[in-house]
Amino acid sequence: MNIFRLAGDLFHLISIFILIHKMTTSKSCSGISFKSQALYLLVYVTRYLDLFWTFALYNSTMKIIFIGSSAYVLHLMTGPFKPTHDPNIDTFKVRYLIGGAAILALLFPYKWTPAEVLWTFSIWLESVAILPQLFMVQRTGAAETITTHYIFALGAYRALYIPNWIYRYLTSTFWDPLSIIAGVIQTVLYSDFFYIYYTKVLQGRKFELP
Amino acid sequence: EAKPSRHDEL
Repeated sequence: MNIFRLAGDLFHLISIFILIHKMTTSKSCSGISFKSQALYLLVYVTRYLDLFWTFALYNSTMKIIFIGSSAYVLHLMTGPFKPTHDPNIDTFKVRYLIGGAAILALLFPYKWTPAEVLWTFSIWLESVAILPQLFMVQRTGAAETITTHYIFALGAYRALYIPNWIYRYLTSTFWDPLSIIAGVIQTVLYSDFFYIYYTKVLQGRKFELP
Repeated sequence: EAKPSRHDEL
């Protein structure tokens, strides 16, 4: 563990908290992409299969929180707040994301075992899982401030993993090329969003695309 | 911390 990874994980927790807080206080999931949320649940379920055979207090607790909160968000979106979700603006074709991640996972896993292939699938899928959400924001041309805070916190999580990987490489010469490539792609996808977030939202203006 | 592994990250 190092400070970058801890900070990244905390941002991840904060993002989940912001999302659930937004939905429960406004009793609405407007502006949130159901498709992105469903992809995240798929990411966590396929990556954290090792919950069944390894235990580490910090990691296992976080994994359970991520799976549980993700399932809870989907429950809110399909149950109580379903009327506030507009599928007509959530139209990103996720089959290409799932298909692409599946192909990469089958071609280049570290080992050809079900758990390792699914782990690799989850890494690639996570790197692009935000796209339906960003696409939705782009389509509507604006987003509620709370939604932008959510997307920012989620992006900051993977961005902070980059210094974590540099630190791990320097201190224990450990590196995992797959995670790093996918993590950098993921961060790059957020970069436009980060830029607009910094220049608009943090200066107290509404998030609107130029 | 045990042997570094990619599975020790979230």
